[in-house]
Amino acid sequence: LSSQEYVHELRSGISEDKLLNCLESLRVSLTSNPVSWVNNFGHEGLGLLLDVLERLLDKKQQENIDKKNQHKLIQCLKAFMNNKYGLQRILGDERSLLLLARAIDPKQTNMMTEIVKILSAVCIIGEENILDKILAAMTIAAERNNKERFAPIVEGLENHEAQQLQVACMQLINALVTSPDDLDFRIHLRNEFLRCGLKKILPELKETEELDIQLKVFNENKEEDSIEL
Amino acid sequence: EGDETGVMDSLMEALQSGAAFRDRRK
Repeated sequence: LSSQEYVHELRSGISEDKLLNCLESLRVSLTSNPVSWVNNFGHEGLGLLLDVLERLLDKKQQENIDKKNQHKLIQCLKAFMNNKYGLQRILGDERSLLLLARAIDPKQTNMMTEIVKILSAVCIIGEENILDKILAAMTIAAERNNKERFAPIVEGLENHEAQQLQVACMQLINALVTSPDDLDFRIHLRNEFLRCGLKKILPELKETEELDIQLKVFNENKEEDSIEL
Repeated sequence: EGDETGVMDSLMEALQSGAAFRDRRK
């Protein structure tokens, strides 16, 4: 399919299995085609992808197919932003971060792993006030479910049956907590995570070998900050 | 240079290895 044919399909309001097939084909095209193709698709395609994701997230009763489509959409967004052009377009659309944060669901471990990795990557590219945008998106998303903004991340970190999710969540914690230049803000974010449940589970996390690198980063930065303090 | 793909992949590798966090503010 050409990029315009995908745009037409997405605009036609297809859903369920037809949408899933279209999105899987789009994911492959976004991954394998040159950036110019992604560029062409992106003009209208990004907005349409976000529209579909928003529609799925707004559905009161989410069927299994809806969750599959959400996951496929996240994979399309990741493929789309895997180049400088797509990344700039995603960061340029304020809905992107909010919809990514809203799609975080500790019960859907594979999708949450991918979302959290995307947010961590976006957080460390050094784009101006990106940290504030991510925190704002997480706050708004959490408030919709009457939760603290970091609660889903700590919940993901506790899931011993999903080690990839645990690693991704610890990466996001490190990405967020090391972002501020201001020492007080770094300490504030770290303490917020600790209060939100991280303090209680840190001792048991040491048992998980896959987390060694991220826990080392977390402790080193905590140490550096207390010395600076 | 704008046509370079793999931007997210390399960011994610830097996160995975911990390299992303070394001297983040220097």
